[in-house]
Amino acid sequence: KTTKEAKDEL
Amino acid sequence: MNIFRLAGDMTHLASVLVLLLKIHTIKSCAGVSLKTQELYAIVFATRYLDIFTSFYSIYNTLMKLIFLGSSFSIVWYMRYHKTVRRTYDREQDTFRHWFLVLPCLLLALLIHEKFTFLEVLWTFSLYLEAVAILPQLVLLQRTRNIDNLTGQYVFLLGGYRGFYILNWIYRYLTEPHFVHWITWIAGLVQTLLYADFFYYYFQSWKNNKKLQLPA
Repeated sequence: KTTKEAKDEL
Repeated sequence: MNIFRLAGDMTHLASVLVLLLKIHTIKSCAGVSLKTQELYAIVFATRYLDIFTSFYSIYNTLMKLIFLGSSFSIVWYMRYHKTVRRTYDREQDTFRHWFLVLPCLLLALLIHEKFTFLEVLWTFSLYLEAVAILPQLVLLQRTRNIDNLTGQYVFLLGGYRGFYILNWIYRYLTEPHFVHWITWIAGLVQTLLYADFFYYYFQSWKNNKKLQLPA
């Protein structure tokens, strides 16, 4: 989940 | 999304627009490092591989397309546009940027959050972006008179990741388990590389003098 989160950034 | 990240993205977008403005209107890329532009094209190509597989928001996808499109078109302009390519100082822009790509790839193979193709390339893009400005900073040292647009471009490009650092602090404080050391350290190194540029940029702004980096 957290790693996925980081991908919402450019 | 938080105000820091939005400020970061807008600053990043502004840097790209300033550069495109310079190249497209005055048809000149004097003082701009093609090596840095090529590295940034690789950064975006390897970071946004998930653009077709995962969707976050219109904003996210739109910005990815803008950064991909602008970085590749700037490289195209500087390499192939008949007028622009003549203003590129090839003999000054001599940083061996391929020597940056390999160590970043090796480091990404060693240090990453997950050992998957997308994750390793994404991590590679973080490491590469941290050092991508080096050819440009070296070129600025060599170019005696730095024109305003180029100075503003580098200033904005350096500032955007600084806003991202504030964004990471904010997200760490407000979102449980939001911990991404790799991203944070790469972002910090990237911003620190601009430290002396920022110093001389503010000096020139304060004394209202031309921006000149010491040789």
